[in-house]
Amino acid sequence: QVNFTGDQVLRILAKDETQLSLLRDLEGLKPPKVDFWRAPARPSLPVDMRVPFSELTDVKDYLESHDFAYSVMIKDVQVLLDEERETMAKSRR
Amino acid sequence: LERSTSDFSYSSYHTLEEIYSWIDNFVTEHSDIVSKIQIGSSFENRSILVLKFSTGGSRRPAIWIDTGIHSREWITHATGIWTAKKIVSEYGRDRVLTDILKAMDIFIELVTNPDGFAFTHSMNRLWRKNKSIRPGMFCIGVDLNRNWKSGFGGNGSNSNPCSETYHGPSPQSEPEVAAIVDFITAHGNFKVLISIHSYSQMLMYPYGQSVEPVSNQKELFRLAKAAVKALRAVHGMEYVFGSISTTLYTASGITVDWAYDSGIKYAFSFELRDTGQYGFLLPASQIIPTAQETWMAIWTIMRHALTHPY
Repeated sequence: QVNFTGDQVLRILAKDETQLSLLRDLEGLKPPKVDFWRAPARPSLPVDMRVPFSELTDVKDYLESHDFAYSVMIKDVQVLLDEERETMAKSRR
Repeated sequence: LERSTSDFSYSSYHTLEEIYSWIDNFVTEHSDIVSKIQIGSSFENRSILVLKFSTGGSRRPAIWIDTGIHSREWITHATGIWTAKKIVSEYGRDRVLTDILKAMDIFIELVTNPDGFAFTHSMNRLWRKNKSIRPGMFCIGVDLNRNWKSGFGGNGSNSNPCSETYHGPSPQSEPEVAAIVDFITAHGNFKVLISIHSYSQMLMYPYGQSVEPVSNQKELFRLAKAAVKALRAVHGMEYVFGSISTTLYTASGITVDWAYDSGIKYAFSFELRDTGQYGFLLPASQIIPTAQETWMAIWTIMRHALTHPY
């Protein structure tokens, strides 16, 4: 099982197309640093991006250096996954 | 394994084995109206199953609903299962649904990407693609919603096998897509296709591959508007609607564009709720309310197709 402890999902509001393409640049990195849950589409739509714990500092620095507005939608992905798994086990019992 | 559908918890997430076991129980318990069809096998050789709801006749005008083409979108499979149960429980009680099933057949493919779905339970909960591997492909999996012939390889899909929107080596290269294409093409009388994804509360229609409006754009706009109104009336969930390319983004090689170009005038794609907090990890406590509201939108689309034969 892949473990997502410490991974966060950031919700980002891109101001314009320039900012959107800066986000798209993140997708092309090898190996990929982020996993888009809601891909960059248009300025009116939020972008949701899962960031591995190991990349969090770099990615947040990148966002802040380019003046992105963002919030933390999920503070720790693994916590939600553990809850999901426990709920499934309880239901099965 | 679940013993019968009455023991099955519709407000929980389930494994592939539990869903396939539920399908067998469901078909046994409702054999007068439901049957199970295997339309193919996945890349890792799992059965690809479709539920057929029919009250008789042959090659009747038909409605296609698929869930789970992106395996991490667990709310879609759960919504599909609840919807199947709703159909059998409302048949004979809901006049519109009864009229629909007197004139049309409904086909539901609950697990459109069985390999990916099994992988989300065993190894990687956030896996999206299928599990195909080919010589020279240094990453696993193709995005099944970029592998369709219509607009294949265009903008909004990726030729990099490591991308989450990798379109695959050629149109319908993936057995999970080819199985649906072969089945719908051979049947030849589908009038509605609904492909259910999550998340972001949207109801969309073709095209994704371009901003060019489809010929019955006005009709689809009105129908989508009515459907999201019916959906909102259940739990107040607000959906946006419109064509994929103008509402969300450009996406090529997608299911609903292929359906539309194959003559299915009522082709829709849902992005179910996440309430802005959970993304793909929607808690199981929201399965029932999500399924209830989605049902009213599906019901609205099916009723329109019944009263607007073509």
